[in-house]
Amino acid sequence: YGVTLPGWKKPKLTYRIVNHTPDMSKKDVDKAIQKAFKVWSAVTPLIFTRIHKGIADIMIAFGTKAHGHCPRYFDGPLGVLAHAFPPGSGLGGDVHFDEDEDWTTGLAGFNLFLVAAHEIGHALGLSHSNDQRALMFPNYSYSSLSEFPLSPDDIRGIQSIYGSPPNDPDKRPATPNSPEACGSQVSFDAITTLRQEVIFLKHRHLWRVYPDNSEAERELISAFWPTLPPAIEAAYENMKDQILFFKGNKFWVVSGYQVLLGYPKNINTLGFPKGVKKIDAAVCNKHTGKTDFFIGDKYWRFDENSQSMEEGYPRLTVNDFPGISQRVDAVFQKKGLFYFFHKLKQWEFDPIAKKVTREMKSNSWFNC
Amino acid sequence: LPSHPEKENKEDAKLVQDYLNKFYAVEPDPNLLGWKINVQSTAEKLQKMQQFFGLKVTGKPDNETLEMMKKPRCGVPDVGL
Repeated sequence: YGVTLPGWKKPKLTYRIVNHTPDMSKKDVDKAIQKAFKVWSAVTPLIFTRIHKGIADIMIAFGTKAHGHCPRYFDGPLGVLAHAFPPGSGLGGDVHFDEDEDWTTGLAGFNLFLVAAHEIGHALGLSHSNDQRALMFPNYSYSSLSEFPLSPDDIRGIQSIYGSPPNDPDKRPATPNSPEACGSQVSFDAITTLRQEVIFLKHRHLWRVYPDNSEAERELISAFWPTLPPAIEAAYENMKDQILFFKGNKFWVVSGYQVLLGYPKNINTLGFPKGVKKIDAAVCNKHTGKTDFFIGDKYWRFDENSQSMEEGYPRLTVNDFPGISQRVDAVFQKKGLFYFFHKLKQWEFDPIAKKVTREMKSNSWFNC
Repeated sequence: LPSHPEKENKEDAKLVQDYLNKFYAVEPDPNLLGWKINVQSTAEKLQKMQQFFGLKVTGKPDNETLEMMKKPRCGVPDVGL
């Protein structure tokens, strides 16, 4: 990462959206920019407030070619998409978007949220990073990870200027025994997929394992979801691009960075009887749309479409998953196969052949 | 065979020059005005750009470098602020 110091000298910053692109509804533009600011406020003490009149610290505008007093000009479609200025008065902190681009909320054209998050990084004092996975890498690229645009490089960069958020429970130095993925004694609290990624959770940390088998990244859970507690007990990705996290009798639903409003909720809202106090592991079978919740030696089945628990459960896990006789710590599905984890071991299970096909060490996904 | 090799070369040369001037020109430090400013050669700037993007550092506008220069990107310079 690179920085242009000294950064803003105050934690409370204002922003103003001076005009809107006609490519998107005003509401969508406002939402994209608000979400882009949240990317940074989630990992720093900074607080952003929108104002509708006058001079804000960060003035946001759309323009083409030569625009206003800006010393830089845009170049029509493609090429330069946007630019911003480091913290300061006048143009300092301002963000400009090239109106000749096609601004969108999704994959087509250029995703306004993603570009805004990058430019706000500049407006807060970051310069370009040569880490291709970083949000502050100069070239535009939208990928399935774009809901989580910050890489560890970005987080280190911005926290080198502003520090971490005040309510960061992990502010304490890492406990000496914070596990490394390749340690011989590694086990996991919970595991979930997220599109192409597999996310392993342990204590206050998570590891993101990418499909291209590049090195796993270890990060603090709170860097993404500050309101989630440590030591999550179960997690799974549902059919709606969301992750559900479970701890005790509570569960949270997250979409991207956002923990959905109204959560945590009690697990009995899913249909569990009062006697069930916690969930050991959960996995949604993407082929059937059914989610299996493993508790002790039994499991429940939940229909994601009807959002209701199926009749005739709980059943003994070993009866329907021959070979899976240990309590399940964590489970996830990849390419149709299930991977059941218990302490230092994992079992690859073929749900169609209904048999265990391999036994491996728990950390086999980490290129150790 | 490329239809107009010399025309393409001209376009590529302009792309390279524009890109390097926009993103790899070291902006003169106002405090140093009056001193002899060391004007970087195109090859030096090109090497810096290739290094930044993890390309083969040749100092020449090879295909890989030209492809990188054509990607949509942010307008803030990569160096020298």
